[in-house]
Amino acid sequence: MTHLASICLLLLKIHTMKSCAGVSLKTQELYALVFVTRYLDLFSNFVSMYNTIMKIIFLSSTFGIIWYMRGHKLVRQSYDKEQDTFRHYFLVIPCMVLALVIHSKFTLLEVLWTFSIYLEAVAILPQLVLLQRTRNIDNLTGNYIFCLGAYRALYLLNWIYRYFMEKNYHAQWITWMAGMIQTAIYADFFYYYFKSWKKNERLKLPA
Amino acid sequence: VAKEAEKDEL
Repeated sequence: MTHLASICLLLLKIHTMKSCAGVSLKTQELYALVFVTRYLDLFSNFVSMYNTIMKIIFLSSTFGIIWYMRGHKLVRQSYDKEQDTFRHYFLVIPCMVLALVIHSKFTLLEVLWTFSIYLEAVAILPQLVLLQRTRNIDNLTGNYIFCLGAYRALYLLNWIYRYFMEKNYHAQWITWMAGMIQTAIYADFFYYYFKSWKKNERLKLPA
Repeated sequence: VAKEAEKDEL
């Protein structure tokens, strides 16, 4: 739900302000890759209606955001292309290699799924780099990134709960480790987010 | 061998 909230915040910003200033297209494209490689089981592994609908929402909203940033006349002009310089392959290639080395089963779907877990953990990096270069971070963008970080942190709590409370729950070290790293990457952002919130000041990251 | 976790998360 927090993940869904983050997407709503981002779409709200882009749609109402007709601006994507401070939003990293690189992170959005990495997330698109994460969802495509993870949800290849969309039609073969039915978990629940909720699960299926959420998968479709995550996939379509990410592509919608990318379309907005690349294709929409006004939104496109507000994109900080010169600042959003992170290279995709810096993250994609190491994650692919890691997925080929560390996975639970050597099948195409499983390796791609593992790759998506690793890539998700680091997909925020281009966004954090851009954020550091952005002088005026608007509230919606700040809250968007906060929710994006918070959902993985909440997963950590959920994993602990499931581990102790569910009979048929199996340890999933790859997901747990990646989730911990993903949350740790946000630690610095969370610190400044709460600091600015407490002081009632505009969010600003130190250079 | 550790049992594989069911893929029920998003």
